[in-house]
Amino acid sequence: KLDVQPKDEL
Amino acid sequence: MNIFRLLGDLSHLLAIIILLLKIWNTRSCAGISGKSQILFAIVYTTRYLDLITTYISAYNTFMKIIFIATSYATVFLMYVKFKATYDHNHDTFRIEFLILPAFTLALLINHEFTLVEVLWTWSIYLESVAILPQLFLVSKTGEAESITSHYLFALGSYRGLYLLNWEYRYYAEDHYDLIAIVAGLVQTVLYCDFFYLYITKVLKGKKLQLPA
Repeated sequence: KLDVQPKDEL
Repeated sequence: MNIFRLLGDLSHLLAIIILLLKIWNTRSCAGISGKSQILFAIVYTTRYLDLITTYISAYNTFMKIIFIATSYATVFLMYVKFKATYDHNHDTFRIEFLILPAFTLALLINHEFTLVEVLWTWSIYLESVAILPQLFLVSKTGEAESITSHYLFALGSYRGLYLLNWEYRYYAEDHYDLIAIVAGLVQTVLYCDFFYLYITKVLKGKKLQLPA
């Protein structure tokens, strides 16, 4: 799974 | 949130605190690259634009605000408040040679061709090389104060710990982001030479001094 948005990392 | 990710974030936070305290307590930014700090300010500004559009968690919002605010605070201390102590003669790395290629690469290789996504990708690429002016400054002067070495070690460890976090997430959550992983690898590799010197010299109480 590749999530473009939202980013949960910093 | 896994332990590697948390340790990575804390290491990142520690690096920033060490740097700000060093500058504030000694009233001097000698040995610190303002160019690298400008790059970090660009990195956090472009990466955390989603602060205004997306809510993830209180932790996420808090850390993003801290990273953005402290990066500007550092630039302010170096270029305004303690400008007289800034080592500009040695801080001569041309940052446009990092900013422009990173931006071009972000235009070419990204997950989605939208403004926010391209800016996020740019920030990831730029962060991976943002420490180069600092390492260049250290190599030019041939040495670094211990406190600067601790700062660099904490800052370098942060992405290294993120690599472990990504490996964990790949297996545990079936989640991965190739752009972040490859850039994170590059970023960590750039620190390897420094890590070696830090472990063999600074931790044994010696000053970080490069061989002539």
